Amino acid sequence: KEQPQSHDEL
Amino acid sequence: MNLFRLLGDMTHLLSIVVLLLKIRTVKSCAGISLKTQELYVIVFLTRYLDLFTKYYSVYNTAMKLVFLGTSIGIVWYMRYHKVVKQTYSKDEDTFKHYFLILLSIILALLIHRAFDVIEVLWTFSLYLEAVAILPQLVLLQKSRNIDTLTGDYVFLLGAYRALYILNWVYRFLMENHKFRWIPWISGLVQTALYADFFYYYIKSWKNREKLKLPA
Repeated sequence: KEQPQSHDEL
Repeated sequence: MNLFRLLGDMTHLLSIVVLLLKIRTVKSCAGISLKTQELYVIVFLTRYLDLFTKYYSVYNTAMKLVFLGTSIGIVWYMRYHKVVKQTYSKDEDTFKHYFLILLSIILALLIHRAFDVIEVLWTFSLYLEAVAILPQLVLLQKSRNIDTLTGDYVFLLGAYRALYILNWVYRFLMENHKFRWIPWISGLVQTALYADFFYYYIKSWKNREKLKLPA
């Protein structure tokens, strides 16, 4: 669930 | 999105604009490492696979497409454009970049958060991006004449990484961002590689001299 925190970066 | 992240992305974008300006208007890629540029294509291809699996925002999707498109375009110009390819400093672009790919593959297989295709490739892209500038830095060191656009390009690339560190500090303190060792340590290594370049870039800028790196 918390994964996007760095995957949303470029 | 915080200010540091936005400034980081904009600096990254600007670095590409500067490089394209050199390639398209000056019609030259002298002093630019094709090896570094090819590594960036691999970085973006492996990192942005989630374009097909996950949606974040219009901004996120658009930026990913821009980075993919421009990096492929730059490599195309350097390899195939009949004028630009002749300006390529091939003899000085000697770094063994396959070694960096191999190293990143091994590291990503050993150290990752989850063992699935997207996660391992994403981790690989972080490791590879961290070291992708090395062929470029080696080429700069060999170049007798570093033109302004090339110097600015590398400076902007380094500034983008430094701003991303500030972005992580901000997210950690203000947005309850958890510890993320893999991107943070890769990012710190990546930024540290620019330290020497920053020093000489700022020095030449302060003294209004031409940029020159000691061999």
